Amino acid sequence: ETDSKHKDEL
Amino acid sequence: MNIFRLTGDLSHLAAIIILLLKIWKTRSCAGISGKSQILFALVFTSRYLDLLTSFISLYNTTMKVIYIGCAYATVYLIYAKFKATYDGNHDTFRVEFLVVPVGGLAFLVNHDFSPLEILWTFSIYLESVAILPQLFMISKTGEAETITTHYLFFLGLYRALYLINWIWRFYFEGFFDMIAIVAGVVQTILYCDFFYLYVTKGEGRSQLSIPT
Repeated sequence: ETDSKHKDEL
Repeated sequence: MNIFRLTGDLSHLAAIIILLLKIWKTRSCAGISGKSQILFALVFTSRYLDLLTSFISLYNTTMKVIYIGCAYATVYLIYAKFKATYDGNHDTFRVEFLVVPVGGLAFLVNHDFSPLEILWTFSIYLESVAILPQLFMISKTGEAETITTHYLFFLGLYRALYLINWIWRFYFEGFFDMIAIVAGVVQTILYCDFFYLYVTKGEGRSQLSIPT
């Protein structure tokens, strides 16, 4: 799933 | 975390520190677009609200706090402490023409219609165009101090490195975020003209002169 992890980026 | 994202973050941090030190040391913000700095402060504020809701890593939290702190410190130096040196006559880009369309787009194109996600999407779209007032100001004055060009170089480089990071993550993790990638491509393209001038005219000139 794309947006489960994108919040680990600044 | 991969080397491209790490060097990207460090390049971004370098840009932010270079600008803050330039203004602080020279006690002047001549040639700096206060409008772009306000947009960057808005980008960090709307993107890093998750500081209050989730903890990802010490690195993540530390960098977010540094970014937000430096962004507001820079805005403070420009509009309060060294206001006398602010070149308002050349910093005339109509930022409402950026914020309104970007705000509308964030409502239309996003991953999830939740407040935090909309704000994150807004910050991604806004960041891709936030440098326009600065580039516009340089095109109007026709020149930029060398230190300002280094600031812009590292700022442009950071998102270019993030593009490589996203290629890396897609290939090795199957992760990709189309919104961040498209906005990142737009953002990096906006710097291409500047990169060309920075590389071709960077050496040997005290001032970067952009043909108006």
